Amino acid sequence: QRSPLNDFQRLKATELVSVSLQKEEKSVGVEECARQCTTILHCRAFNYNWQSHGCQLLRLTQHSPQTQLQRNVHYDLYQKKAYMRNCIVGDGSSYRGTQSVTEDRKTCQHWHLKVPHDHRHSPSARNGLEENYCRNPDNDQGGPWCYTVDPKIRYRSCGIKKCEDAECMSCNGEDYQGFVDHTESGKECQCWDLQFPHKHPYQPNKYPDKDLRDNYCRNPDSSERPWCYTTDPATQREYCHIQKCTENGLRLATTTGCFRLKGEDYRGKANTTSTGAPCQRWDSQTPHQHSFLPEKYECKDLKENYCRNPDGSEAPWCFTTLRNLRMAFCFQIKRCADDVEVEDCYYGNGEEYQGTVSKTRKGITCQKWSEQSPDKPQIFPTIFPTVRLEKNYCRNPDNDSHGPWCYTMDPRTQFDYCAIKPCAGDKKPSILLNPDNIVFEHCGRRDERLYNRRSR
Amino acid sequence: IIGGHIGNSPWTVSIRNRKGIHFCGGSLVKEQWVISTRQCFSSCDADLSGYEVWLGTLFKNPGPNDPDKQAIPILKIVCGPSESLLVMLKLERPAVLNPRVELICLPPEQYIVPENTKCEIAGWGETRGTGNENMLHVAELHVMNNQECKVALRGRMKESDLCTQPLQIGVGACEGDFGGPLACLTHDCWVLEGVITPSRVCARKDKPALFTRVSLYVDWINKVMKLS
Repeated sequence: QRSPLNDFQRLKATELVSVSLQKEEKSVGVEECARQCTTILHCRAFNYNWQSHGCQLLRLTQHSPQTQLQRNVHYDLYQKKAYMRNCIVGDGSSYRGTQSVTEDRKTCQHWHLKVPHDHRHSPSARNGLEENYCRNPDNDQGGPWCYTVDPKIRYRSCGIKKCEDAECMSCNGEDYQGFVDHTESGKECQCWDLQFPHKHPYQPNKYPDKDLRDNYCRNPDSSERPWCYTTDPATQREYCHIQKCTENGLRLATTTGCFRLKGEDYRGKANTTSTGAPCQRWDSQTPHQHSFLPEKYECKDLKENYCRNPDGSEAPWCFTTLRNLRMAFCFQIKRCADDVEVEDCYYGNGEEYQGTVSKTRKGITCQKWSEQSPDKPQIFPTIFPTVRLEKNYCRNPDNDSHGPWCYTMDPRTQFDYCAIKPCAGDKKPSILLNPDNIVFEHCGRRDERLYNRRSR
Repeated sequence: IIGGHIGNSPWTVSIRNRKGIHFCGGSLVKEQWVISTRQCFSSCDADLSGYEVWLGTLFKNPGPNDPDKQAIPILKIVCGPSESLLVMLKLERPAVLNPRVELICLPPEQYIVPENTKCEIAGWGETRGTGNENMLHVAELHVMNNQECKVALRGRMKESDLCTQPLQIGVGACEGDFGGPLACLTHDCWVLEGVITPSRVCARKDKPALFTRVSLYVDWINKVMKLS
């Protein structure tokens, strides 16, 4: 069940190019391409063209001289992990990285040189003795080493850390981005972008912020520790052994009365759900059993029965004391205002506003009315000659009832309202109308018999 | 929905997180646009990759081969005017309309729904023992005059709120229904007059229920659909 892709690190939408490379692609599946590269000693990487299923085996990696990573949406670059990791697995005899100094900062001697230190290790493709990189050709328990260029010091360990020690995890390791790819019982991890041997919901494109790369241990679901699906069909998932940082890492600035974003930093005392259901204490297992034990989630402040968000849900939540309602959100907690401070005011709808505020309520800079990017305006100066659509100032050319607005410089936000508020004392007249003739087209109709037929 | 019945609301959509779990409701106003509430989302430029809108099914957890279910990824979120607490969700592709997936009408700008107008709320939220937790439920409510509502709620309402009449038995929205529609019948068409907003007690007896009055934001809704 093990995929040959497990031996590679994938760089998406990237192609490795080099002047010395001829573009020869064989049409095979990506797994077959990986298999071929694994069995060929000189192969260190491959470009895979997803459009043509073209496989280009490479003797080079991105660390080789005269190579270059080039963005190409049709390609993924797969490079052997041994060449990419800056940490070691086991005794590090498979290490093929590019560190060339010892742990006490002595420069390494080139392996093909016999001076200043004579030795019997001849470079070959199999032992990977190239340049003056740290290697472990004799399976030394101390890991990769090298002869030094200092005549008085023959050799030294390079002090390259084991992957499980190279990067520690804080809290529950949700932000762990290290290179451990085996579970604590030694099982190899399944690649996150594969659905075998275990089918799972954690597809990397659905979780862009979780760094679900290759088959490295991660914690996308706020478990106790980083984990992975295993390549053993009999074991779905297991925790990985990763060193804990001595410090608890950078703690979030906490909020008490309101919450920001998903409310992972909320530390207030709300203890009912939006609709008033009382919360269950986190240290209790009744009426609902759960795994969010306060002692296992030190950074999450699971105190009393307060609403918290220990798992990256949509908002603070809690288990409830109602037997038939396991958990519910505490949406009644107000969101902290994320609007910027206003700098000016307007009367009416602001259609006469001639001020110079040029940022939105979220603080995004306005786009010039005369510019065509990042948004192509449908409202521009020549259409509204009577409105002074100057520079990037907030205006209200279409008499928007919610006030002056502008196109923004953020491509994700076409337009937004500005950091201006109605002037004090400018009470808008009641605007609720009651039109006599209303006509609706192509909406709001349903087949009333549909559900009844089904129920029968 | 508390005190409702299993029913058909082809414009009510289920909003799902990356694990496919329902967490809020919404209303389909155009093939590629859904309206919901701000409280359901982390920010106005949240990365919603992996989040989906499910339409066309009556079931909260439909089987994998449910032929009626459409699952459409959410492309982007746009927040409404600050006091509105509304959001619009643009879908990655248009929903396919059929008898199980329909558009709800938008009210005319600034329109006041007449008192006593028949309305419905719909959702896959909690029933608290009053129904089948796996089915879409619908409950009937009637519009209440704003002045009377203000008195009943001792002033705790805004002009941008819409009230429905209190009932002596508990009927109303509950956990998981937030963001869903208050659809009212006008000239034989169902119109999105309100959006179910959080921070309300589930189906409180003898108290009016509050919704965001959509007619005040129709100009914004049309502008977003036109410009985005």
